[in-house]
Amino acid sequence: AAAQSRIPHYFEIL
Amino acid sequence: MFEARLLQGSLLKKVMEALKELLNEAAWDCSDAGIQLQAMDNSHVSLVSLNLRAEGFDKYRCDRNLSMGMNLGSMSKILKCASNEDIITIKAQDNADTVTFVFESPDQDKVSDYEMKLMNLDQEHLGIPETDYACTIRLPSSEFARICRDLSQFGESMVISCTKEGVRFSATGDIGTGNIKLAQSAKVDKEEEAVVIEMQEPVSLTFACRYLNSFTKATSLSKSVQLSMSPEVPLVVEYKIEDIGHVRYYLAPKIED
Repeated sequence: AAAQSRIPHYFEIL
Repeated sequence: MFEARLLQGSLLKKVMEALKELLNEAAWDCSDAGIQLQAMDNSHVSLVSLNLRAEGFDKYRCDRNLSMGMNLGSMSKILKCASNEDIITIKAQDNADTVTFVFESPDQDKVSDYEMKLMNLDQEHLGIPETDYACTIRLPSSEFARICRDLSQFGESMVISCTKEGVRFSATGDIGTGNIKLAQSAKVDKEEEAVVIEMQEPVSLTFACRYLNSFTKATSLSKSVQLSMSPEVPLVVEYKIEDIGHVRYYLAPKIED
């Protein structure tokens, strides 16, 4: 099954 | 002093509908340029980015930058008190702990004001880089809403595949499989009814239907919606808001273990 990834994985926290 | 007056108050009511299912609270960041909001849903799977430009307001004044933390459930209750025809003004003093919403009927014979407590929100801001996406798909927003609703019946996830020929939305579950293929429009009378695909390379990604359905709460803001995809990055679902701005949703893909 596919796992749900999370937004902070892709965008840098400022 | 902050003051923003919107002749078409119904737009703010629609914006609230577009936000409140995903977000319980959010900071409204006000500057000279306008109002911006960026927030992730509780599970950090999606991110909402709202931009309302100062020029889109009938009157706009922002003496110093301020960030107003609002409970969106409370704000939604207040905006329900405004009629669709009302002019809406948002006002706050510098460093205030409240914000005031003023609703004027079009002929000015009824004026209501509601004061709401602000919240201290310590929210993280994410830097979203300008990206050239491998595929962008523009389609009628009502069509996209219909596709998300229909395919949600089949499974929790939806595969969106874009090729030169068109875009395919698929979902599989216990009852079977649903596939919806949209071809690029050959000829359309109205721009907003068109399906337009721009593709540098084919992309196929899997997304949770639940979030896509939440995004479609923005359908009333715009006749068309734009989907942008690149391999292994979040999908962007953008609804333009007339002459004033946009709401963009970013959705992290599901990835094979």
